[in-house]
Amino acid sequence: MAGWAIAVHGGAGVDPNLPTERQEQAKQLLTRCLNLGIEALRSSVSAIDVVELVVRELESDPLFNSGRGSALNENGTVEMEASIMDGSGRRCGAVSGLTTVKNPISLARLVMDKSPHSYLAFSGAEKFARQMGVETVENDYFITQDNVEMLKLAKEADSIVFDYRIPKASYESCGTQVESPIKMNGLPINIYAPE
Amino acid sequence: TVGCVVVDSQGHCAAATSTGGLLNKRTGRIGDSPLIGAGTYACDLCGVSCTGEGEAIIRGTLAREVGAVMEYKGLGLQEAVDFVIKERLDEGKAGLIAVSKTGEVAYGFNSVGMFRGCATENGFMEVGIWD
Repeated sequence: MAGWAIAVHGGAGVDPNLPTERQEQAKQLLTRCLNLGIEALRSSVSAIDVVELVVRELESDPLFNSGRGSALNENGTVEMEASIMDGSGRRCGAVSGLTTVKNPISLARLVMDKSPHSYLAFSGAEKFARQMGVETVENDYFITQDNVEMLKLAKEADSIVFDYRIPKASYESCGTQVESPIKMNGLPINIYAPE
Repeated sequence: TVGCVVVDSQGHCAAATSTGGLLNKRTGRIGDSPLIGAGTYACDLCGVSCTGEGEAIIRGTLAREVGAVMEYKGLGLQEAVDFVIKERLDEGKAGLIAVSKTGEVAYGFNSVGMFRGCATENGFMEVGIWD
């Protein structure tokens, strides 16, 4: 039997000018999550339980765009989504439009294990969360000052643009960016920000 | 967006992805992360989690593609990841992490950087951001 293996990510599309201390913070969080998963794998915890355990840790830390620290929508609030899949039997669970569930990945797991469905969204997902008794919090628990600032920048530029980590200075210089000729779904590709 | 993929000592794969989505997105917008086969996929061959421009990942059914080219083209894990990132994103920018039932780990991205970390039972461990 081959050995275990694990990988984690915190998002693609990084501001090339991200300050060094932010880069170090990110690496420390990734290392902490890897070690959490490695310890569980050494204790023979199953793959599906390890991925849920590690993503919960990532959701609870405000550094990356999930759970606490999620990017803000046009209304300045948080709408979260998640999914989980077990390769054994290809079982899966997904949720969207969550506003109060502290760890969306665990609700996705409950959709997989405790519901006859694969995907619940918005009010149905929130109702299921209460039925399952998962931990819920006020929406402002997920909102960080950093992201409030980034939303302000995006509003000023009136678009969905950019990775929300780009500091104001470089952002203003992007304000005059030339319309990209490349289109996706019929829209200029540059309105799609890396998540 | 955050994600984790694991293959355990029994050779079972799993994947999980979670996100707040796009900054300044319209309310009700669904990205790739909750869509099985797009942002997240696992089968008996591999486990995959994606991140980046959600709309491009959805259109490319990116996560399932890794499993599909392993299954139908017989590619190895890193070959499959490289093929999918190169051939399935059109002009979109994205990244993904993956494991295989034989204990391999791989990642690929065409965006500017990706926050990622990986480790295997034989002691390999890497944490990185840039190429």
